[in-house]
Amino acid sequence: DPDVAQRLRAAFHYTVAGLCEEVGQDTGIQFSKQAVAAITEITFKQCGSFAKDLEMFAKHAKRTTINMEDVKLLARRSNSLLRYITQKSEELAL
Amino acid sequence: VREAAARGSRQAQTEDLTQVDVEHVEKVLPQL
Amino acid sequence: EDWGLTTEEFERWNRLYKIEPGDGIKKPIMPQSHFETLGDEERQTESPAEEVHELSLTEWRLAESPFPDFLVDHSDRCRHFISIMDMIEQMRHEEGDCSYEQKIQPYFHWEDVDI
Repeated sequence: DPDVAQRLRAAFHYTVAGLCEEVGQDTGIQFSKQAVAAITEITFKQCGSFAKDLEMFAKHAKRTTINMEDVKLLARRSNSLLRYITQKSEELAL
Repeated sequence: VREAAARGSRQAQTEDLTQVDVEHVEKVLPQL
Repeated sequence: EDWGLTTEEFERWNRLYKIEPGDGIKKPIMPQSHFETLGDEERQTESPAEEVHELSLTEWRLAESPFPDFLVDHSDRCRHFISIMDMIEQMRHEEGDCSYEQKIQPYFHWEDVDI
């Protein structure tokens, strides 16, 4: 349903604007509306890409449920990101 | 999102600007 | 049968392709990327004595449409990048109001957002 996708995008956009504002408060820097829009679109599409990857990882492991190990696989290309995700995973497990 | 915003901020700061414009996002986009 | 080069192959590589210091050829490297928001221990430092040519990811960008391909078409990641560059190009000259925001605004519902 394209309307659902657009609603999701709008909610995403709102959240991104809030996060940019937070970063801006830390740095004393503002974000133009166009910059917020660009970051929204970058990350929204990237989430779509993540979703496809996660589905493939789970399927490859013959599972129908995506789990934390699949998420860690997403982060495999960066040691620092993988470490961060793993730490979060352990916190959640606790 | 935070990483993109932080890198955009860094780029704007490098140019002595107080606002992140779409050009700054463009510049950090390839590495991001 | 073996992954390593044969003697003849090695000799050919050594003669034609190997880049030696003093050849006047700079070793091409990718620009280093690091995280702003995470503690990043992945910074690698090239030896200052080594001649390197840092490739530019931005100097040659004309990315509104994909370049011709041959046997392998452009990946989703590539198409994503192109679409974002295209979007940025369209927004570049906007001042104040953002067309993206105006287009998406009618779809916003407070109940979709976790306050």
